[in-house]
Amino acid sequence: LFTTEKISDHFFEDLEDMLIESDLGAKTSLELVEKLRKEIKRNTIVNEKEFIKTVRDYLSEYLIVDDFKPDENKLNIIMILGVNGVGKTTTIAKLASYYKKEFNMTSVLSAGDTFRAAAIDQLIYHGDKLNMRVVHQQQGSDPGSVIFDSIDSAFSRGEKIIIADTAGRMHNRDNLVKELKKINKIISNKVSDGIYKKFLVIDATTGQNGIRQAESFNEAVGLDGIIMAKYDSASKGGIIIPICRDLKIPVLFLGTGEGYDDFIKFDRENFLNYLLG
Amino acid sequence: RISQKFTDIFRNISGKSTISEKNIREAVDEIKITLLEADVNLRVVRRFINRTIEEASGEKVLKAVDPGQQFVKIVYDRLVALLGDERKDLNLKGPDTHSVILLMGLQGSGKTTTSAKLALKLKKEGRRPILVAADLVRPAAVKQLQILGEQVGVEVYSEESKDAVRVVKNALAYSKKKSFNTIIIDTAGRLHLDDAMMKEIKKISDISKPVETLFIADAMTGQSAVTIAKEFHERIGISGVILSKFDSDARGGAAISLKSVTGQPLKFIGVGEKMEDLEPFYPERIASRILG
Ligand SMILES: Nc1nc2c(ncn2[C@@H]2O[C@H](COP(=O)(O)OP(=O)(O)OP(=O)(O)O)[C@@H](O)[C@H]2O)c(=O)[nH]1
Ligand SMILES: Nc1nc2c(ncn2[C@@H]2O[C@H](COP(=O)(O)OP(=O)(O)OP(=O)(O)O)[C@@H](O)[C@H]2O)c(=O)[nH]1
Ligand SMILES: [Mg+2]
Ligand SMILES: [Mg+2]
Repeated sequence: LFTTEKISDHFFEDLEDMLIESDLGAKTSLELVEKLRKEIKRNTIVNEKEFIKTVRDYLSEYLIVDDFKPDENKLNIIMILGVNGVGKTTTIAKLASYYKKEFNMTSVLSAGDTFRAAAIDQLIYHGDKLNMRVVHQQQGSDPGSVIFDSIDSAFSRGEKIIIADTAGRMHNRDNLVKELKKINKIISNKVSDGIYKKFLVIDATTGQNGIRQAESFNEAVGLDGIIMAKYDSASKGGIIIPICRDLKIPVLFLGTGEGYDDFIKFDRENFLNYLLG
Repeated sequence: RISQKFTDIFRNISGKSTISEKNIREAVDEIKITLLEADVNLRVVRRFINRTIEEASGEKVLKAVDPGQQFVKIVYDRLVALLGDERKDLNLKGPDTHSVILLMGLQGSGKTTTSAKLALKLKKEGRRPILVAADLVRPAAVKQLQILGEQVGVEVYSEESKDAVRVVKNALAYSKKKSFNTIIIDTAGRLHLDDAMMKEIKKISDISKPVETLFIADAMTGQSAVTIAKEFHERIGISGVILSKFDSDARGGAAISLKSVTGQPLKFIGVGEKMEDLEPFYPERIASRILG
């Protein structure tokens, strides 16, 4: 049984430190600790076990977790976007592999990164390995046109899932965001009675800029979900918490390595266990 | 913005009254939050704060007409001092001998792009660089470097092989034969947690004896920058850091964390995807960005 005296400031400081070091951000961490201090004052927490549980509950509440199973009776198009180098192309391969394993559904991969050196080659490599078709044009071609073609060809062949790669882009580069909006418009217009999802990929080692990324891209094209890659790194990926809480965008998957099987559905409990050590 | 916050904190202090401990504490809390929100590592922030308090409690601020501004100046100057380093140029040997530059870092941090940028820069400065494609793990990595090499007009040494150490060995022999004086080695992205990959890069470093072992870090890296850099520095040895993707709107606090944990200079920043987008590192620029 403990009282407010027993829970020393030290205890709150340690918790605050842990949250900050997990990339929740100073603001979110301080707010959470403040909430806890109030709970302690109201004597609604009576022992250490309850304290930990309350922390978990708050964090759990901040997280929004979701799932996406493609509709077998419609054309599903998933656009993958995000800043440079976060893991988009690799995540596309993992997602395609996942849908094959879980639902026995094959995907068409659309090589929408027509800009970066060997981006198309990289996706073609994955397509080969996964035995899935890659729709591509040559380097430098218009990404909108590649995706347009991908939708046409998938539709005519009765294929059910298209996963579209896009070039990495900084959310503060207006011309690149404009291009993304254009691609988004093309897809929205073309897939009016299909299912269209936009998933942002973020890097688990990202700091507070992750919120800026999610915010900007959400504002630009609207996001249906987040995939956090490189969760196998030393980072606890805490940035996902303020993203979910402040922007109300669900997190779907975690990338846990460079192989196709290094891909898991986001699990709230496991994530919090690891976060809280 | 932080200068406005400090002005507010010290607003009611005129030239003759003294600044209270409370004012200093408030100002220090503001710095702490600013630095944390800029992704400077918590422990690094603490050390920085402790030393800053001493200076802030001193004569200069206490007697200043505008203590808020004085406070900002102290913080800014200390950040610049922390980030600054005279050794920020590449430390290469003379042009008639071989200098190896080894690039390493986490997955996706910008190594391949940066190696080509460096090759272009060195070529423009009159050196004879060659790029070595030692990432044999990532799909199309060799092709990526070959394309970039072609773009900057620098030869790329590559082999059909899965053995990066062997490729580097052969590349060194080839470079000697063909009198390239600067050998830039691009390597696979790796986690410090991956023992096999850390052993690989250690081997590459041992056989190539680089004059520069550059750690390429993403400007948006958060708190774990310290853990990562520390491991790479202790196991392999970092001689310099390049912060990539600085054209994002990331505040770049990782720069402070990296400098403070490795003690090594920040040499360049990547400011875009084009081959010309490599700039020298200016501590003043980074400091004002971190302070927002
Ligand atoms: N350890 C680890 N590495 C990953 C993960 N996901 C991707 N990577 C690696 O991160 C690097 C970048 O991955 P890409 O898929 O090329 O990233 P991208 O977002 O498509 O990059 P750009 O197209 O250049 O913007 C590659 O080396 C991948 O193998 C992950 O979950 N864990
Ligand atoms: N905007 C911007 N993009 C950059 C910068 N440096 C690299 N990039 C991009 O970041 C992505 C990853 O760059 P790479 O050079 O492939 O990174 P890497 O470290 O070699 O990746 P791995 O080999 O998979 O570990 C690519 O899309 C690059 O074009 C930079 O300074 N600014
Ligand atoms: Mg990609
Ligand atoms: Mg690379």
